[in-house]
Amino acid sequence: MFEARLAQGSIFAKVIEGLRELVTEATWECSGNGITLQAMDSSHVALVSLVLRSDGFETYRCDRNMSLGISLTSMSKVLKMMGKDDTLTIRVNDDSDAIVLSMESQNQEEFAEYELRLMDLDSEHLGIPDTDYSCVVKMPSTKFSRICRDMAILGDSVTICSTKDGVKFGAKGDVGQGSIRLNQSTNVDKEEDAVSIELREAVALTFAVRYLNMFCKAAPLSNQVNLSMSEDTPLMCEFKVGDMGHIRFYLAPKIED
Amino acid sequence: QLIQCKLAIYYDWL
Repeated sequence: MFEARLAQGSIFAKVIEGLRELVTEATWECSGNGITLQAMDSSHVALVSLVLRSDGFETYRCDRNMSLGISLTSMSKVLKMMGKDDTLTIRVNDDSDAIVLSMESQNQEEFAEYELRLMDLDSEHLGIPDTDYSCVVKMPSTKFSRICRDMAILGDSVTICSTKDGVKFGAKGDVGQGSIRLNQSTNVDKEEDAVSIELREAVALTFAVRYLNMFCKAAPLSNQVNLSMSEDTPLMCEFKVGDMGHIRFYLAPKIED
Repeated sequence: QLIQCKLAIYYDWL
């Protein structure tokens, strides 16, 4: 049997919203350590890797390792029925072909239970090599979302140039071109508003802005986003999921033909 | 002309 309870069910709903544009169905690997998921988009240029550690759940029980094929589209629809302060329990009974989502209101006056049929999905776990990135930009996730949305108006690609002083996002297309430059914060009251850059080497990389905008669907999970970059290496875009884990998106850069 | 490569090229999955 598998059972995991989250006092703040809305966190799980945000995780699903963060994934479901990039991947519509995926295999959840459940073990004693927690839940992990790894999936590529249909064109194989982007990958998402999710980790939710067992100690982040209010209660967690996993008697044996399980691979659960789940439609994220359907799960998202079911989670829309959850109240914003509801507690969420995810359960898979032994020998069952369904996952049960139970929602309980904070005043414990309302209980809802939904079953979603599990799917038989092909899955293979691909290893992502440990990378010592040349540059890590940390910035407010709302700011990153706004920049990606704005850059998409100008073109299909966004070039991210990072130096020790700042990071510049630029796009050009048929309608014109533009860029936004953020300087490294020197003095901020709140850490979550800061832009900080750890840099060994300056980088300039170009990405399909459409994917960056899909990654930004996970921005409500975290005040800050980490963008880790090296020349000729996929971008790693990371949102923390509270203290319990993270969503990491990987995206191959665009290169000159 | 910019082209989009697959992740497999970078991560030696081929």
